[in-house]
Amino acid sequence: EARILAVANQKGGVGKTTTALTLGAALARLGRQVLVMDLDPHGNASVHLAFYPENLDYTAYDLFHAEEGDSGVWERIVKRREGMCFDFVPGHIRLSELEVDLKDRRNKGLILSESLAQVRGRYDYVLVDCPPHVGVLLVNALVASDLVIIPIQTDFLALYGIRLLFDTIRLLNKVLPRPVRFKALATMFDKRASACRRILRLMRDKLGERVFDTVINLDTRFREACAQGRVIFELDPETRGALEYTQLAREIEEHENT
Amino acid sequence: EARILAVANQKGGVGKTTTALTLGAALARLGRQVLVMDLDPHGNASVHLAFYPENLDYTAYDLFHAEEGDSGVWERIVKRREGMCFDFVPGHIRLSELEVDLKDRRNKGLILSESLAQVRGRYDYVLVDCPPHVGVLLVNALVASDLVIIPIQTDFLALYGIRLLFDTIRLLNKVLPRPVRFKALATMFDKRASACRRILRLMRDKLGERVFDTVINLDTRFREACAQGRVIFELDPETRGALEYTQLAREIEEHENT
Ligand SMILES: Nc1ncnc2c1ncn2[C@@H]1O[C@H](COP(=O)(O)OP(=O)(O)OP(=O)(O)O)[C@@H](O)[C@H]1O
Ligand SMILES: Nc1ncnc2c1ncn2[C@@H]1O[C@H](COP(=O)(O)OP(=O)(O)OP(=O)(O)O)[C@@H](O)[C@H]1O
Ligand SMILES: [Mg+2]
Ligand SMILES: [Mg+2]
Repeated sequence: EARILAVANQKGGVGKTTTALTLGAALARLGRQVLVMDLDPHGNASVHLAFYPENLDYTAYDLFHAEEGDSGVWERIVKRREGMCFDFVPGHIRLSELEVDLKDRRNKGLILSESLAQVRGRYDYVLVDCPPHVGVLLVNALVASDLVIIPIQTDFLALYGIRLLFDTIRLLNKVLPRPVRFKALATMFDKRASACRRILRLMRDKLGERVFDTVINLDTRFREACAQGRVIFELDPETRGALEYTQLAREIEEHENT
Repeated sequence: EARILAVANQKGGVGKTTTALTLGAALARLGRQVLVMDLDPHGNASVHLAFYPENLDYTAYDLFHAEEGDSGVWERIVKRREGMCFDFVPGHIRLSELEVDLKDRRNKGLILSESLAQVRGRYDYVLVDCPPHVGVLLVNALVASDLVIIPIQTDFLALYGIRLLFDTIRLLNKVLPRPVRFKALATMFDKRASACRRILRLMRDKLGERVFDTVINLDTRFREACAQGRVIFELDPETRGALEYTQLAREIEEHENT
């Protein structure tokens, strides 16, 4: 049964989408069955893979308005494409309406979790790309997750800003049957910046086991890949960024087996 | 009377806060009277300057709940500090409540604009740091602005994502007495990435005059400055990043006089 990995951080531009897509590809390249879901109304992961939400009839949005027990919704929203190493559920701007739409709905935080039960048997991993926003979409991802990967941009503000996410997790832990598990991932790490190195040390001191050993360094190739609608493996599997995400995939696999 | 510069982009992590603080400092160093306002509930600009919103009694939040004609509110919220080259209004997490609080209030988009009238006479420039979010806070900043500076991270997704901001501007232009003026600023530019160079060319083709000549390159020193709670001028006024923001300040000054 699939392990659900939410990729979350309410700060923008820290590498959530890049991590969801690249780690998803890395796990697939290790032979795993992977599904990646775009839960961001801005649909960056979708656009990255050349799925243009405004042209799609069925997206992640439909999950939240599906009739109970409608198993057909997954058939409609999962995209498979020649050459793509993972299955993909695109996002849509209408996801932003859910904050209001679901306002009075009971158990609105459990919708994704319950819906995922229908497809968990088919995959080894489901990665969920989250919006940079604390709200009903993020809560759904956190509740559904077995692990929350928190990309952090090792600068002072990033560390300060992460409290918001921890407050949300702490709140959820009061009501969930099992606590939300998380692990921080240093991204866009700039070895030359002593601030980066200091803050990474601080993170490891404070969070210990809850920081991945793998660090994703700044790598120009990520932007290049993004501009070409590819993940970095398709651009150059030997570039440092690709190797680091593969190392992260192995780290996640090992943890699975301990 | 002050020229109001909103710094806006609904994408996260593109350099809005860095631009608001650094450009504010650059204009001040050219001898201008400058006020910088933090309109982001996450309060990054405030924390950057070591103003911790949770410890403050008066912040930008108070502007939106002030009694009409309460000129005392500005006295309470403007911070001046030894060594700071501009005046500063801190943000607060409670700003995020305004979306709901102001839901039924008439002319909720005009609050900042009307309030700023009380202090515009004291400054040459007011810079407003906006949250990465389309909502009532952003609309207030756009409506109040004489110019919207849009930091763009010259990658494919950034260009695609900017349509959301343009949609908002187009909508506002239908109801505002004068249209919202904007100018894009390429930030975190990576000369080595051909994707960056291509997208900058694309931007200049499509937007022409509406792109600043100045380009802000990737510079490790920005993160360093951020970690030390300083703007880059205090760290090293000769570093490329500092020189580029000074160049941007001059570009804005020139345009003022044409
Ligand atoms: N390790 C890296 N080195 C250099 N650039 C990177 C790296 N990781 C991501 N990027 C680039 O940084 C930008 C932001 O990354 P990304 O979109 O993954 O962040 P995000 O957290 O998903 O943003 P948002 O909050 O807007 O969803 C993109 O242009 C991406 O290509
Ligand atoms: N030109 C630059 N070169 C390198 N790093 C930069 C540059 N400009 C900003 N940064 C760094 O990038 C990170 C994000 O910048 P910043 O906080 O200004 O973006 P933002 O758009 O305000 O983000 P948010 O949407 O979360 O408010 C910060 O760590 C900042 O120090
Ligand atoms: Mg993203
Ligand atoms: Mg900011």
